[in-house]
Amino acid sequence: QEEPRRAPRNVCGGPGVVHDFQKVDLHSAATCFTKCQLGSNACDLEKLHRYWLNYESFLVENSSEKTVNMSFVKTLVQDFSTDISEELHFSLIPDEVPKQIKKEDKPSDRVRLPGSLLKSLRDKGSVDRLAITVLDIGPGNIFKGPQGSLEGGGRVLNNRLVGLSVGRTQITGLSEPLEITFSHRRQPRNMTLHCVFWDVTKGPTGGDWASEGCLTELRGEETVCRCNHL
Amino acid sequence: TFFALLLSPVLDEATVQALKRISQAGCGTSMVFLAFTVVLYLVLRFYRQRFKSDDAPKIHVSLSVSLFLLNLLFFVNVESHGQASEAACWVRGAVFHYFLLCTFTWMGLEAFHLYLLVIRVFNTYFRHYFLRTSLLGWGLPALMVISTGSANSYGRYTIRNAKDQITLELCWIRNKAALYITVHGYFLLTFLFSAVVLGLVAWKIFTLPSATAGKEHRQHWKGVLTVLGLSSLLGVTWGLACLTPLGLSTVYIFRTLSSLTGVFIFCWFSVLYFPSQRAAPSSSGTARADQSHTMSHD
Repeated sequence: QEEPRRAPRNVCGGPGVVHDFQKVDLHSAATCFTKCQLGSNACDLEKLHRYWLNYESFLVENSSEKTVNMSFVKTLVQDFSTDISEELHFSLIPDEVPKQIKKEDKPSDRVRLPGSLLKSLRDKGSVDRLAITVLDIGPGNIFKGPQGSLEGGGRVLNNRLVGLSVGRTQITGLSEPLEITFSHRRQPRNMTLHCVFWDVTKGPTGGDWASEGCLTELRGEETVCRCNHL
Repeated sequence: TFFALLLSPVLDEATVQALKRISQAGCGTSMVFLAFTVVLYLVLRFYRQRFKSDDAPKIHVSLSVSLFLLNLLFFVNVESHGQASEAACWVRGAVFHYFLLCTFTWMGLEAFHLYLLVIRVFNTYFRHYFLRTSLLGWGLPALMVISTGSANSYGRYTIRNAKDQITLELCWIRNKAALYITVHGYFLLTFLFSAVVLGLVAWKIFTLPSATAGKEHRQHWKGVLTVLGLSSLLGVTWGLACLTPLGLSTVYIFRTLSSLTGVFIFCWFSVLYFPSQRAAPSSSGTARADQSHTMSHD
């Protein structure tokens, strides 16, 4: 029997919220990263932001895949035991799926999850799930903040986002911060870098960049972000 | 949660220092000239009876007083931020905010007064006009500061440079929403109102038939100077802040012109009240306006 054809729809601005995270749907949603340029197509930014935020939840809650390797998104989904007290380290090398590494290995881009974060999840069960995503948001408006330009005329460095989700709980007020290291070219003197997270409570289009709880350590060709929350 | 690095432009150390010095020099000079304005008003009030009943100079002086205190607090705020306790910083931020709002409000009231003089002209008599104006000029900012303070929005505010080092720390509004509503939003409202009034006044000045045949060129320049003088009185130079994202040169122009507002107000006050007492009353567009205002109140 022939599979009924899906009616073509405007993924970037059409009605309804897409909640399918199959490869084909991810591809369609990712086309909006370039389609949604300032002043071009009418895009429902709120819906698109929500799609990618829901994708994070989907990864830790329902995903059967351990890794996702597409040109615009690289994901590692991993179960871990909450009994361990050591910190966890993962590489975030561009064009590679994130993978767990040893403490001594220091790739240019990496994330460190402190032991206390994992320990705090012990009450919820002995095993929990972690998803690490590297998302290339392209040149369009998505995840660029209200009005397509960030406060003070800033922009997202390399259009690169790192998504971190652990378990189903909100993690805030960490005594020991998680640490994300981004490598980059040396920046001109009149530019500076700030570590930020996507705050869904801000902005008219389903979120905006915020820096509360995150400290920035500038080190020339790399920047370390220390945040006390996920 | 998605995390990222934001790349944003910042001013380098040398530029920050240069702008700081321009602000301090401009505000210092403004304070001196604003003090001259107040003294001049008191002297004129003492010697000339007309000053006691004329509302226009009272409004100019109220604006001068609020701008003088704003500049004074700017110096206190910038120079001694480190020594203030949390509570003292809260109070300092609130007082600084209050005089900034007073300055904006009096600029708006200058625009309103100008509207009555030049646009409306007739039926401009209001009972207790200056008392009502003062209630608005000093009272509305107080209400806004009380509501901002009740949301615990005041505290230490830092500005950082490219190396993420603190270049300026002052007691100010920490809450961004409060800052946008009570400073940016409020300024935008008063600025738009002032700009519309100034536009109408400029149109009147340049289109009304001149009684001085053969002196059109001179009248034209007088008109230009009048509009420029009124611009500083109505805070239009502060509106250049909107252009600062265009580049460093606009930042310098904004800093220089806005910090020298007090000097421009003094010049305007002197030009308006010294010669107009001696020369023919119709020597300039505003002198005519001023006279008509006096008559309407009499």
